[in-house]
Amino acid sequence: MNIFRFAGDMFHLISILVLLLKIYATKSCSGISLKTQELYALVFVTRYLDLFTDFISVYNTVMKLVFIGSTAAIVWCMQWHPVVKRSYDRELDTFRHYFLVGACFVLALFLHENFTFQEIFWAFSIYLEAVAILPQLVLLQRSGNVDNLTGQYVFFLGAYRAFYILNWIYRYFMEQRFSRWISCISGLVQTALYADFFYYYFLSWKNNAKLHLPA
Amino acid sequence: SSVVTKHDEL
Repeated sequence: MNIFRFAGDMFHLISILVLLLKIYATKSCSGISLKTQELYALVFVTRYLDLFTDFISVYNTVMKLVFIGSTAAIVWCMQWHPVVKRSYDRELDTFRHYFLVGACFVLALFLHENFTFQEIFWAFSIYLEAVAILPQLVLLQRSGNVDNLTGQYVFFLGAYRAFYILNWIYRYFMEQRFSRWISCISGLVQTALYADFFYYYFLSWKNNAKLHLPA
Repeated sequence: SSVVTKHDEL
């Protein structure tokens, strides 16, 4: 565990807490893509299959449970909570995310570390996480202005994977055996997808203006 | 034996 990875995990945790705060405090999920949340729930479930078989550390196990639990709670809230579900932008959140699931699964069948059930689902979850933000970014562009908490949610989510890239660079130089190419390349693609969001987020912060993404 | 890469990252 190095500082970059720990910071990345904390940014990831903060992003989920910001989202939970927004939904709980405003009792609204406008501007949030349910499809992205569903993809993240699938990412965590398929990545943490080893939750009960391999024990790495208390931190590792607790964080896995928190990620699975919080994302499941967000998906539940957006679909079933009587008040929150009314504010879901159903007609804007129309990204066909099943294609992402299918494409990532086919890719995982070809590109994986070992051809085992667990490894294929692990590679699948890595590829899916890279593209899981797409429905959310598309929704933000369609809904035009972005409210602060949603903007911070996407910002912290991007920062988390960016710090993981620093973590992989650090591990590449510090450990003789580096076999995280799947995570590394997928993580680069994932962070690149946030690049334009970061650009507009920075502009809005610099001009102290409302975050507005060009349609 | 092929060292099974433990995924110690989240």
